[in-house]
Amino acid sequence: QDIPPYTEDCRTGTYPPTGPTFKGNASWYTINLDLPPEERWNKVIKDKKKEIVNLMQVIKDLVEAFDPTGQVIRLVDYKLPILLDSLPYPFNEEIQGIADASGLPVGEVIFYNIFYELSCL
Amino acid sequence: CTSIIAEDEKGRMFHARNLDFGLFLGWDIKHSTWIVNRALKPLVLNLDFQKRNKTVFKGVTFAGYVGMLTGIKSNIFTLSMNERYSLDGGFMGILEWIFGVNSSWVGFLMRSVLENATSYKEVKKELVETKLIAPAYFILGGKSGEACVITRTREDSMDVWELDVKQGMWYLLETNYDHWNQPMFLDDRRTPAMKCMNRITQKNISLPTLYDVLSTKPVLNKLTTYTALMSVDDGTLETYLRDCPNPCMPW
Repeated sequence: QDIPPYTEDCRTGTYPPTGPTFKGNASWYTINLDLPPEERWNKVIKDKKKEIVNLMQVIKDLVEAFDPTGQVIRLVDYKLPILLDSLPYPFNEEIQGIADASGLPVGEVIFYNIFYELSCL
Repeated sequence: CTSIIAEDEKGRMFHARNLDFGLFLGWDIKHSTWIVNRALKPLVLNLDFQKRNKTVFKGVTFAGYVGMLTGIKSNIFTLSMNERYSLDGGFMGILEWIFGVNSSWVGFLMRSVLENATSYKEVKKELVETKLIAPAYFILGGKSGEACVITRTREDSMDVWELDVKQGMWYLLETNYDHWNQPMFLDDRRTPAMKCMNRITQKNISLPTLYDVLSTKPVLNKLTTYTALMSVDDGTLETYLRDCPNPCMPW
């Protein structure tokens, strides 16, 4: 095929998923909405802390490639937390709980949670 | 992203989506993939939100992200969101929000409707009318005959594209372009996906055949993080992590 996008014939019989395009099932967790918001995600964060910290490091590395002075990261770590109380309930308290459980700065967890809106830039 | 809602000849509703994310966020030469996309995959979770030990809704998200981009409220509705590119995008919305304009964050709004809404009509009204911080496409399905794609600016709804089975429109398919415009020629996932849907026909549509469509390159591409399959009638939610070995489009 000479011009993009690379297009293949319609696939058939791919379900149940197997093979090289399938990387596994997403795992299931229960979120108990009767718990206080800051406690709801504790189990998830306990299990996925390493992966979340890795993602934030990947994003920080990318940001630092464009901003070697580290000003953007400092802005995220020290200025974004001011916005936490302005975020709607219960999301603000859940974000605080995630920051507490993961050990990540609250600004970085806010950044992660508004990344869709930021990525529209 | 690619989201599809389809109704079969028995009136069963199916909703499936590929979530594509991470464009231009670093290229990993060794693994031939986007860096952020690769780091996101281990964070994909299915969540069962419960009150008093009963399921309120189910959704797919990334660990640490409290909003929802894909979700199902059993017997009532299914919902997914696709990114909409616009010059008047999320950055302007965030600035306005900081200065006191009352707008909603897309992922938070989706979780709120999944948690609180009790009917398809109620969700539709909320997604059409609520001011947003960033533009988006909402893909909403209900029971037989109920499905639409809502094209949103930050301020209001530009268009509500409805399913119309009687007129032969038995599915709605949304990627990341307004449905009344042609997609960018370098990013045309709509044409191959529609070709596959039309080949499957309404008679044979099901979650497995939708998975086939979403597994066909370039509908499946280097940005595809997961494929979610939902059926409102029985509350099914299945999520599969994806990979796209070469040859494969980077978006």
